[in-house]
Amino acid sequence: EECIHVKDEL
Amino acid sequence: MNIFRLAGDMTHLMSVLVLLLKIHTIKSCAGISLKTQELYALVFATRYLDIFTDFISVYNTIMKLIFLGSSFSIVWYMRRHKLVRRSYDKEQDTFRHFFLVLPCLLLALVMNEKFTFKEVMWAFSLYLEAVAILPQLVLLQRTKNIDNLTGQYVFLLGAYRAFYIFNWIYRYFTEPHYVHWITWISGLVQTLLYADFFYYYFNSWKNNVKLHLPA
Repeated sequence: EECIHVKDEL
Repeated sequence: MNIFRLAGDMTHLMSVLVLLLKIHTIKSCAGISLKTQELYALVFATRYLDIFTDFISVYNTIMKLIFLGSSFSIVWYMRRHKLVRRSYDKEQDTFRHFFLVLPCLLLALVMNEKFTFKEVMWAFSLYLEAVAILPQLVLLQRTKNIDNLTGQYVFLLGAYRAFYIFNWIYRYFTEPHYVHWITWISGLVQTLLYADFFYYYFNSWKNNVKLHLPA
């Protein structure tokens, strides 16, 4: 399934 | 976290501190574009919408608060502080940043990872950050003498995104399915916009002459 990437960068 | 990203974040932090130092100590914002500062405040406001909902790490949250706080306080200083606002170059800082915001918003509505408010805002913040420096670069072209702090500020601001490009390359090779075109393309465009500034900045540093950009 389409993975929304975790926004772990600033 | 990798060394490139840490270097990028620290360089970004330093650029903001250099600017705050300039404005807070000598109470001057000569050569600084208020338009760019307002665009950066908008970039952080739209990118850090999840600051209280998605906890990543203490470091992440603290840095977000620093960037939000500093960008809004710089805008406040340049707009409200009676001493600082006097040194603001209103006549020269005429870049209509509305023409940067609108295309970025339209692009974000079309190019995003998912058509949700947060994702569209996140894509918008990346596109906007890529072009946010333009009013500042235009202002530098117009104001002949660029003081050291302003030059250092723009240099650090450009360098941070260059470090991030190395971070993305590193993560691409070390993390499976780490592919984020929106971030990569925006970051690349952003860094390329600084290319000519870097060229003149490096030359002025090498020949030990005052930095000035050709008209």
